Amino acid sequence: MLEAKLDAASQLKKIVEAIRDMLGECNIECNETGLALQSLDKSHIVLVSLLLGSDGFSEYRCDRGVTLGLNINSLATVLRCANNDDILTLRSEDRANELILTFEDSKADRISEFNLRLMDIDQEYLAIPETEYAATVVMSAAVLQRTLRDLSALSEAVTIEIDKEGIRFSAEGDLGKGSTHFKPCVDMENAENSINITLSEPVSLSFNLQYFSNITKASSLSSTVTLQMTAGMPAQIEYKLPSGHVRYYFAPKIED
Amino acid sequence: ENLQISLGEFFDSS
Repeated sequence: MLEAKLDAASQLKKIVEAIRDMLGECNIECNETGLALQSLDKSHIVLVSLLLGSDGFSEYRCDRGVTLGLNINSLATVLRCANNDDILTLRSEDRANELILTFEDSKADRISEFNLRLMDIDQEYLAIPETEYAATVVMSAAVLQRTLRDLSALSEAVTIEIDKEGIRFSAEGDLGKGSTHFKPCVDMENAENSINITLSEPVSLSFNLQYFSNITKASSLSSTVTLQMTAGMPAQIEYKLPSGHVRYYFAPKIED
Repeated sequence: ENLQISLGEFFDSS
C-alpha cells in the first residue's frame, strides 16, 4: 500500500498544474524510491517524465509497487480543493481502485477527504535511450519562457543554435524575423541568471513553439532549466525539483 | 518548411 505525506499541498498542486494541459490518462508508478510518471503528450511530440523522490515527502511508505491509473486532469481538479499550505496525504491500498487524498489545515481542525477513482490504463512505455548530448545549457527558467514567448509572436517554430559564442533563439514568419542571443555569463548576484554552456560540438535544432510553451509552464517549479541537445535527436529539457525532476523529451522539426 | 516528427521515430516502445 502507498501512504505519502507532503507538508504543503502546493508542492504537488503546482507540478500537476504544470503538466495537466499536455497529458490525459496516465499511470503513476509508486515504489519505495518514490512516485514516477512517464507519459507521451497527446501529440506524441513530447514525453513527460516526472520523478518525486520519497525523501521529498515528510512521511513515505510504499512496501509493494502500486500503480495509480488516473486522468491527470481529474487529479488536478481534486487538488484544487486543497489549500496550498494544507498537509496532503495520498493513500492507496494494493490493487485498490481508488486513491484517497486527505487535506488537513495546519491546526488540524479541518480535514477533507477525496476518493479518486482509479482506472486500468495500458499505456505505451517508450524506452529513453542514453544519449551523449553535444550541448548542455543551464539558464534561468523564466528567461527561457520569456524568450520563447516573444518569438511565438513571429512564428510557430523556433530554431535554437548553440555554439561556443552562446545560444541563439530565432524565428521567422510572415511579419518578419527575430532572434535573441545569450552569451555564456556568470551572474554573481543571481546565480539563476547565469548562462552556463557545455559544448562538445555546435548544434542547431528547430522546435514547435506551441509545445515548447506547454513545456515552459514548468518554469514555476524551478528557477533554472537545463536544455540538452544533440543533432537529430529529441532535446531533453529538465526542471529540477527539491527531490526529483520534471523532464521533457521534445522531438525536433526536421528539414524535409 | 521543417517537418515535425513524432517521438516514436526516436524512442522505440519498450
